[in-house]
Amino acid sequence: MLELRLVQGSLLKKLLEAIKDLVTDANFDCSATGFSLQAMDSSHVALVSLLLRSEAFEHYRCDRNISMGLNLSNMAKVLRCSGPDDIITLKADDGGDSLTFMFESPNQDKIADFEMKLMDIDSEHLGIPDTEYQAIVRMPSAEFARICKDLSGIGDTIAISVTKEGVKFSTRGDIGSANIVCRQNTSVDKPEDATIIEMEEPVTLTFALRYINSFTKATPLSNQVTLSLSSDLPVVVEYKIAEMGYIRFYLAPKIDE
Amino acid sequence: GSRQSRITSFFTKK
Repeated sequence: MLELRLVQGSLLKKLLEAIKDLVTDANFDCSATGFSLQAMDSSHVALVSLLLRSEAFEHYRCDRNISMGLNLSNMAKVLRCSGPDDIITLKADDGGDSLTFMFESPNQDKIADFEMKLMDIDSEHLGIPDTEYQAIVRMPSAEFARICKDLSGIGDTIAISVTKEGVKFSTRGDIGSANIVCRQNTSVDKPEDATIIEMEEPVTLTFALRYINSFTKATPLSNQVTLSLSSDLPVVVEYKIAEMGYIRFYLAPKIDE
Repeated sequence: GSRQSRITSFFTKK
């Protein structure tokens, strides 16, 4: 028996909006730790890993570890039927072939339930090694989204370069080139407006911009984004969900030949 | 030129 009650139901809605265009079908795993997902895009260039810890739920009952295969685009459609302040409860029976979504309005005057059929999905879990990154950049997530959107009008790739000067985002295309430099800035009124750069060594990596742009669909989940970079390794683009969990995107770099 | 690497060449199956 699985029963998960999420008072801030909009979190689940935002998570699905963030991943539905990147991944088609995926298994949601439920265990004592929480509600999680790990999946790759169809080209195996990007990987998404998300977790909503059990503490994020008002009520969390998961009698045994369960993996539920779902089509994410359909799940996003179901979640779009919930109101912005609805409480969302997920329910599944042991050995059942469906997942029920229950939406309760905050004043309990409307209750809706949607049942989705589960799918069998072959998926391989990848082990993500612990890495000491050469550079870690924390910045406002809206600023990062804006930069990626602006650069995608010019080119198809993004070079992210961290030096003592700051973090530089560059692209190049038929019409020309663009460079945007953000410097460390901690003298802000609100901590979420800060840009913090921790650098062990300078690092430059190049990525396909359309993936990074797709990751920024997670912007509504967090005011800050963290980029972790090391030479010749996938970048990690992480949005922390308050004390409740995270969504991390890993993107394989473009490699010079 | 540059080539797109795959995530599976960095992270291995559990």
